Amino acid sequence: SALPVAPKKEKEDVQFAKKYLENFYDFKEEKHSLFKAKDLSLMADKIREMQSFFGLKVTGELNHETMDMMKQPRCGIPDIRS
Amino acid sequence: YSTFPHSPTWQKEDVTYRILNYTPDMLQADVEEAIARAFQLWSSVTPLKFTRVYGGQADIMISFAAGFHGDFYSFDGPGGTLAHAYPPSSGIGGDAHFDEDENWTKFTTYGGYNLFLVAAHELGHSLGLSHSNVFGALMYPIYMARDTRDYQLHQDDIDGIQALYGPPRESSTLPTKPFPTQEPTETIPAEAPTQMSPREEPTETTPFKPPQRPEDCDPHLTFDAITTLRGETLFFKDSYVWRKSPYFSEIEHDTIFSFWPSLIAGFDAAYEVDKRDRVLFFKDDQYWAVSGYNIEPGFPKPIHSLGFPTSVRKIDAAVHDQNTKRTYFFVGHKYWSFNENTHSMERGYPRKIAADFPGIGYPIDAALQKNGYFYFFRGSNQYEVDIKRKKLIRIMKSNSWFNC
Repeated sequence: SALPVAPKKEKEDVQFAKKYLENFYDFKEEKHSLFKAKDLSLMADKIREMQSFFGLKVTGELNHETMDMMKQPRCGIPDIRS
Repeated sequence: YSTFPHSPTWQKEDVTYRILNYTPDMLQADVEEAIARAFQLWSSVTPLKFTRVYGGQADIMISFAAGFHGDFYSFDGPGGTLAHAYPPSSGIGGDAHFDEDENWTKFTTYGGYNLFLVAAHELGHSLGLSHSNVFGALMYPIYMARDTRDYQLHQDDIDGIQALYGPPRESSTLPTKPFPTQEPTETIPAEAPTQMSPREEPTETTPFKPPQRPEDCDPHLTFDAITTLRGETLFFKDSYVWRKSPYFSEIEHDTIFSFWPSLIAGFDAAYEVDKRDRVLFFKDDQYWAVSGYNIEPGFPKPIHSLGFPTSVRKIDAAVHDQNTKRTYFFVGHKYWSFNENTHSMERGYPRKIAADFPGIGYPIDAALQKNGYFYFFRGSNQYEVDIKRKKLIRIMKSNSWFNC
């Protein structure tokens, strides 16, 4: 695996993570959802799925190592599909 | 391993492929060889045969493209997504696309992506495998720079593809081992043979064979140098690197060449100045500074520029104390203290190792600072020393970090 990278800004990270989970973990953001909390919960589920797939600590949070893993160069095929 | 929904496969053993275009990053012949080698990985463990065609429709169409290229998965510029491929079916099924915005290379280097490795992964998709979460498997979705000179499929990959196509036929005329790669003698630094006895100088007929990597739990395992690097711990022996990451329990095996191809194997010492994201490697009377993959310009530099007397020809080990910002250099039975803030050797040195670090002996092979302790490695033993009290706490096997 690549050498670890330097830390990044949080907001960018969230956007990056959303795109990553959409591309590779079948995450569908409900663009006009009235319930922000529901959206976040859905995303946390997908983060957990990704963390479990890569053997990371399953926290549902966008922590340092999860973001690092998302930033690694990789194949464009999804890791899971509905 | 995993397959695509409904496990699509090619309903035949003879599969054709066509290379539609090339990347300007590599010689056309190197692109063709990388792809042929990738196919050979899979044909060597299945009954499948791959034939290249030069026109018309092939089962697997291979192309390089950047950004939007006519399917639903646009590429994203350098890094990120490197390539993708489609499971077996007619039309786009089986096709493999490579992101032209990447820097494709024939060998594993830093800043480039080994086309053979990525192609072998994507062809796994072209044959029906999806991603595997087995770390180290070829079908693991993350690109892992590794030495591909004698690359073998992971058992998980073999289990997956044979679940789809079965094992190779007995009478198969194909070799069961991948054909030997072109030894990259032209790219290995001429100094590399220093690892071999003069009798084994590489000649046209004697391929260069690096020493085998010792087993992780070999009780006699010793190290040349050890350093931390952005939270990981790297153990060096000859050209091999053992990487211990706080994120994964497994030890990863790499080579110095795969990260820093221009550096000579067989370091004497290494240490990290964490606040500057900088690691220094020492070999003989020279030293290099790297930041991640990048070797800082102006290196190598002579070790005497650090303040050693000319009588010092090489150093045995080095360790940086993050709290005091001092780096200790060990040479024979003495050690020096270097102030990283003032970039100068401290007065009153060298001192005797035995005076300040009783019980650890010398010479020292490698040194590491972790969790408030120094670890001094001598042969197959390591000595844990409380940094503040400079008191020997315990003696362990050098490879105790490898979960042996």
